[in-house]
Amino acid sequence: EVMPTLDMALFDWTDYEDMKPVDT
Amino acid sequence: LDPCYDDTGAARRCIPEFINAAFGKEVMVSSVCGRPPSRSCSVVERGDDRPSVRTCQICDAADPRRAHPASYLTDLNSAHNLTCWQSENLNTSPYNVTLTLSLGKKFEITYVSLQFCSPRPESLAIYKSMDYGKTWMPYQFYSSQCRRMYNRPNKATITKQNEQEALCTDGHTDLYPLSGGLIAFSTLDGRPSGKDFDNSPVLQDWVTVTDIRVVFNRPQLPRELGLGAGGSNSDDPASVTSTLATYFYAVGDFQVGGRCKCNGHASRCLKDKEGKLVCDCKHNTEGPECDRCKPFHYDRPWQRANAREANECLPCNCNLHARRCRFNMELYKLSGRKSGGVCMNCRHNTAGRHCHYCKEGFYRDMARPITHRRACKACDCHPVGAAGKTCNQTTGQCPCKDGVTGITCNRCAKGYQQSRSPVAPCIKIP
Repeated sequence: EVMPTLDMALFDWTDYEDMKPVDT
Repeated sequence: LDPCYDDTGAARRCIPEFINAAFGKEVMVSSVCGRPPSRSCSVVERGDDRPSVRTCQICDAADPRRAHPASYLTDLNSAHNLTCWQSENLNTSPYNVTLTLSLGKKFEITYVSLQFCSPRPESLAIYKSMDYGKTWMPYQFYSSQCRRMYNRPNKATITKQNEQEALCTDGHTDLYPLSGGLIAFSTLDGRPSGKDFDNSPVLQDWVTVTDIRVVFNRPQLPRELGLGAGGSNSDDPASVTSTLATYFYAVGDFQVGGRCKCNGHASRCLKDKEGKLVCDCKHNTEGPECDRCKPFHYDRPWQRANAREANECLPCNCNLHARRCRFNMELYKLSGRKSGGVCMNCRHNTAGRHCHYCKEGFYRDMARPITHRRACKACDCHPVGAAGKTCNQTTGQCPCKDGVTGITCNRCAKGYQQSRSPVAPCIKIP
């Protein structure tokens, strides 16, 4: 079973702005 | 057919031909007769027990038939048409006259010879320069009074400890012949390491010259002439000048025999764009004397070629990913004196002294040879799923956070699902 790739839009970046990729 | 390579293309020692390096070159002289025109007289032997006779000539620099310019020192030496350079008359002490020959390049010389048209000087010195005339060092002295003239013993013994020492000898200083006498200095004669020249850096240095200077310090003095009525016990040649002969130095041929110095890495010397003589270097060497390795050929240190080994410079092994390298002696020694090249500025995302592995953040694409420009691929680790940006350089596997899988860590593992937290992107399904 192939799992779906991680969906960047689902992450909550509120507390992790410094980790957020530029193109997200 | 290149003498620097054998039939199989392997490098071998090569050397330029042996020549008279002085031939056709300009000699700077401190004195030349004929300005203004002057009269000089000499004593000529006639042989057959007949008495010597005195002959006089006019030297006139403005008249080619009566001129004795410096160019006659190094022109074609023909017995049928002997041309001689001649100094001014030596009327008063000091009687020093200097000849300076610039070869314009380093040569390894075997001899220096002078064929005289006058009696040979009683004292003369030969000096050499290895730096185009900036500094000079004694090469050889000739004098019937070595200690008095040059403060050196007559015919000192040369051992391996003093092979770079100039000797003084009273040979070649006889008055006779009055004309045509020779002074020939052999640079290696009597020097113990001469038989093993290849392995003697001292003698290789000893025979290396860029310039030769000959200084005539004193002519044959009257008491030594012993010419009867004209002779005198005076030390002053002027005392007999008026009665018998004038004193001057005259040389018909000045030779410097040797080879253009190329350290065994060229078979000829050529003139460059500026007209300077340079070696036509082979074996991946360069420089006026092939005295260094060409760029990117620093895998072992430069060495002179010898009969057994060409010692050619070898290229660094950078797998086509670098254009520059440097030599590291420690690595060379550690390799058993085989390889010391270190590549610089490896490109195409490679690293290492031979650009032989992928730099951090890249991994090796095993489907391509290391020499391929795309042999290293970016890790492309997922910005959230991976715990770092550096992947395994062989497999490309990125370090994944807990519950994350995939080469780039871009998926949740089986039994995990995506969360909303970038810190823990995959959580166990309850």
